[in-house]
Amino acid sequence: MSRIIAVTNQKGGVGKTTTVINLGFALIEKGKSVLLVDLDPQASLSQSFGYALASKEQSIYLVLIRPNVTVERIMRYPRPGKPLAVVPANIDLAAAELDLGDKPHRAFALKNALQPVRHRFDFVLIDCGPTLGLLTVNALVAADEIIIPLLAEYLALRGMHNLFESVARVRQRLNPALKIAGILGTMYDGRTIHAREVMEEAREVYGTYVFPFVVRKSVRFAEAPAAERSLLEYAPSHPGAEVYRQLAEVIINGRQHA
Amino acid sequence: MSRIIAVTNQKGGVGKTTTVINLGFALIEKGKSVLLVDLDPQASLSQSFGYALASKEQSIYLVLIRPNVTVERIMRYPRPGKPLAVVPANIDLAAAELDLGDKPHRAFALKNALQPVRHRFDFVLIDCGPTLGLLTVNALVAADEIIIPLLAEYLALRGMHNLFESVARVRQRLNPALKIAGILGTMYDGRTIHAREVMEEAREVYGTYVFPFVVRKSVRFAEAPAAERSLLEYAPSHPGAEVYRQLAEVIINGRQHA
Ligand SMILES: Nc1ncnc2c1ncn2[C@@H]1O[C@H](COP(=O)(O)OP(=O)(O)OP(=O)(O)O)[C@@H](O)[C@H]1O
Ligand SMILES: Nc1ncnc2c1ncn2[C@@H]1O[C@H](COP(=O)(O)OP(=O)(O)OP(=O)(O)O)[C@@H](O)[C@H]1O
Ligand SMILES: [Mg+2]
Ligand SMILES: [Mg+2]
Repeated sequence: MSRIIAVTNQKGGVGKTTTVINLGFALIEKGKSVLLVDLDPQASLSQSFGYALASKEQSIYLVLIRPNVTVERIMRYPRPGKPLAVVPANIDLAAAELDLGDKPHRAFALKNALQPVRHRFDFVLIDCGPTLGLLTVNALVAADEIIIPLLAEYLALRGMHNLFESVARVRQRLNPALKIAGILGTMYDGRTIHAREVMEEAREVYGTYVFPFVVRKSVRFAEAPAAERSLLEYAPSHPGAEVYRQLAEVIINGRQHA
Repeated sequence: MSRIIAVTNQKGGVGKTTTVINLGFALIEKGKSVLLVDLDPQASLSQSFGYALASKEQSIYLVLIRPNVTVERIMRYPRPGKPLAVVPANIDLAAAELDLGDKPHRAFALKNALQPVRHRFDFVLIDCGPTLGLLTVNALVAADEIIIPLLAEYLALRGMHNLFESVARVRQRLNPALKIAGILGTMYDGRTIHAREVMEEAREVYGTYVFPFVVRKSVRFAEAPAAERSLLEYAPSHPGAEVYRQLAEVIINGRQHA
């Protein structure tokens, strides 16, 4: 029974891509099969696997707007022998919101595209870009649950409110079953009072939505994509890798909230 | 003779808002009058001044889509006695790209809105959101020059190419006079090889576009907005404040590239 999880937060640079990659690899370590979907025209997820698709190359963009281009056709397998597939993005996706813009079921394009392949995977993880536009709505409609990375800094916490409103709207009109798996504190700088205050406020406001562990700041996370590796491959015994394994465990055990 | 500078980079969380605020305050310190324009629906700039505009409140959104709402009417003055004005944003701006979407001069909405007031200021700084869409195009059309904050990490460097292509397109079709003032390394973690390698590669590829100074990572930058202060007010003798003063100096002296 596959589960589709969107990793979303409209704020930029808060660890969405990093979470999709490392949660994905942690799930694979625990014996699960995983599909990663890059839904950001900036294609950081794709770049982290060394996929630099030129414009017009077949990416998730064509899948969304052309019925004859399927996810199956464009899926890549970056780790031979591992049950991991990646659906890459490219800059063409920037046009997707316009091109889908007036089609009748425009919010369901991704859900429909994933339908034929989702049964092949235990988990489908969707990497959203830093927007609340139609692409992110597609992710929220396709998803069974969402994970929200929360950068442990003031300006990032301020953005959570808008995100929860968008989720509420999608639930009302498009995907009543959508659940919030949880909020993951990211880039937590343990040496500062600021990070601690931000996470305390997050726990006050969002309670048990907030996972009981945080991902601490470490340059290893920035180095890993340059090596085209996940952190779990680049530095397998790093504390940050351990946190993503914890997250995978909690997710597998089905912790969810409405 | 006023100069309009757009601070832009489609990558999220790279220091655009932080640069607009602190460059703005550094210019004020040097006796210049400054207008800051928040062009991001996430409104981090506005939030950093304590402006939390509800939906429907008069923000830059209404200025862009209604001829009777002027910048003059919605400008705020956050520091009595200082020649600093702020044009706030709110979440309504997320709809701007759709609402402007098919108007004939949609790329000129911001330029036209700034025309009546720009002469009152030495500098107008525009804070762009993490996109390359119509709002950012408006900023690139309105601007005389752009500053590009570059987060000193691998995934952020990968995004520069797309940004330069967008700038080239705007120059070809909409704003031939647009100049690049420079690329500012941000959130530079001096203790890591990674940050050094990223900036070295940036200098190899972009040469003298890259300013000869970088803004180092410091939690003080994250704390300052929580105190509704720029870093120059919150920690005036902090090295990061000093770098923004250097940037202001270089900008005032008119360093520019084609
Ligand atoms: N725990 C961490 N410590 C230090 N750096 C991190 C950590 N997690 C992620 N990073 C780095 O921070 C940057 C932003 O992370 P990431 O790309 O995952 O964010 P994002 O939310 O996907 O950004 P965008 O909104 O642009 O899609 C990247 O360079 C990444 O390698
Ligand atoms: N030199 C620095 N050291 C440490 N933190 C910084 C530095 N500069 C900015 N920050 C913090 O990093 C976060 C992102 O910065 P900022 O909001 O300026 O980026 P942005 O590019 O405007 O993001 P967005 O794409 O979401 O608009 C903020 O919490 C900010 O306070
Ligand atoms: Mg990302
Ligand atoms: Mg910003």
